[in-house]
Amino acid sequence: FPVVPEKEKEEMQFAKKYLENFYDFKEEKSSLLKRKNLNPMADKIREMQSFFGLEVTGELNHKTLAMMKQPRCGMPDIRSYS
Amino acid sequence: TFPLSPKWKKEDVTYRILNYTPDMLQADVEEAIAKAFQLWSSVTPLRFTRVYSGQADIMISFASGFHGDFYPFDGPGGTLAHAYPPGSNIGGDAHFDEDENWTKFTTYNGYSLFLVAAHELGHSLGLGHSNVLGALMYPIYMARDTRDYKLPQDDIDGIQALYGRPKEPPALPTKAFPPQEPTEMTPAEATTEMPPRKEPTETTPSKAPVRPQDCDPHLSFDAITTLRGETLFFKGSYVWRKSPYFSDIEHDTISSFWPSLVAGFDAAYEVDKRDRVLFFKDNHYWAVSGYSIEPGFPKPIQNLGFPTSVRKIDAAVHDENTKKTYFFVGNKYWSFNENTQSMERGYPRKIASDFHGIGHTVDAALQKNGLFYFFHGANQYEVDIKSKKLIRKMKSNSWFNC
Repeated sequence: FPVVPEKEKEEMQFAKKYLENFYDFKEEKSSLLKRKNLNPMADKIREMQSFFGLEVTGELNHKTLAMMKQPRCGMPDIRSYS
Repeated sequence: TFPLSPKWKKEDVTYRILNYTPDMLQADVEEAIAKAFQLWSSVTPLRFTRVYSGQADIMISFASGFHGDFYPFDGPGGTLAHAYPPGSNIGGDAHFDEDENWTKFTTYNGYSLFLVAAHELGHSLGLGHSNVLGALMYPIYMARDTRDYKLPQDDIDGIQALYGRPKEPPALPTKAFPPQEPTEMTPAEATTEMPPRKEPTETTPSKAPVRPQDCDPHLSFDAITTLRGETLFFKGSYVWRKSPYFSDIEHDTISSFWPSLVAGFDAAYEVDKRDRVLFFKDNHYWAVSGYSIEPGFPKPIQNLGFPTSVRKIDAAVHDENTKKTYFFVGNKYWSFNENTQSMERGYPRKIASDFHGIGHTVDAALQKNGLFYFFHGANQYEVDIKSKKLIRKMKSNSWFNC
């Protein structure tokens, strides 16, 4: 469906939180990665898409977001709690 | 498994139920947890013993929000529970989010405590998540029939990689001495569990009905709604999607947008300002925002103010200008105030007395470009919203550029 603009920002926040909780995503503050134009969030989205057998695009498309919104266990998918 | 594959270095593991959810009878909570342990003891040498006081290896509790570890729960939906790998103190413990609706049976408006406990206890024994769809250790909750639930092979392989196979015939979880002290909590109000309702599955008659042709002159609809500028027409499990961005009509199914929703809506309408669409079937309704179903649904239509005598509605349409939603039932209609979230006084009223020229029931209703469209069978009636006067009559599928 068309995405309502403020919705997009909300969904990006939601996805960031999801990847932090379950895929050990840490938003890099350092500008180094930014200069290298590495997108750690896209990497983590790819990791999550690969885990769930989704098409690995690194983009937050609606199927990926819908999977993130499914009720689930609070344990990470790739790392135990510290 | 978890990194370094932590596991219990013994075969006798204890567990303690620290508190209960008010959603279920205590006995049902205890049975669900005992059954969950039995799943794992039946395929390993492990034996589980319940204790009623002091420290157990696996401490089981219900909590909501922040609850003493660094992983607060998140309200209804989302995270349902979590558990820690084998170890001392919090190691092995399992926490269940009290903000969920816990059920003894698998229903569509609650989570089976047995299924979630079986998954979490997998973590308490040292298993991580599986990406095998259908495995118990798959991270996403999959509602399924739990009456004679069998542990999937992927989970058996995982747990036996840690603990090996059972030695003697599968051991039932042994009960410890009867509690010396009253159980930890005063018995919560016993909630009588609804008997398991049939899962709302899509009606799958022996031969799936074929989608009618777009320009079939007899085409009628179950429900119609706008959604973020587009218009969706529903019939059975089919959706016709008309978008201002594309010229042709897209053909979809309800399950392609909302996999867990039943087919055969009775009514649907959008509250544009809230980016919210409500779907109605029988005496329940769901709210969605785009593809996401809002947590806590379905709800009974009586929540909107309908009397119990109303078992389903025929059609619904929202008027963005007045913030009123009209619900059509038989030859009457109600007016619902979206601001106050309550039915207006003086309703229901006869449709024919207010909407001149609409002398029959309404199958579906749509609000577009400041006009109402009432659908009845293969015809639709364009009505001016303000004067409620009939403007013209057309075929129901006139929107499909026939």
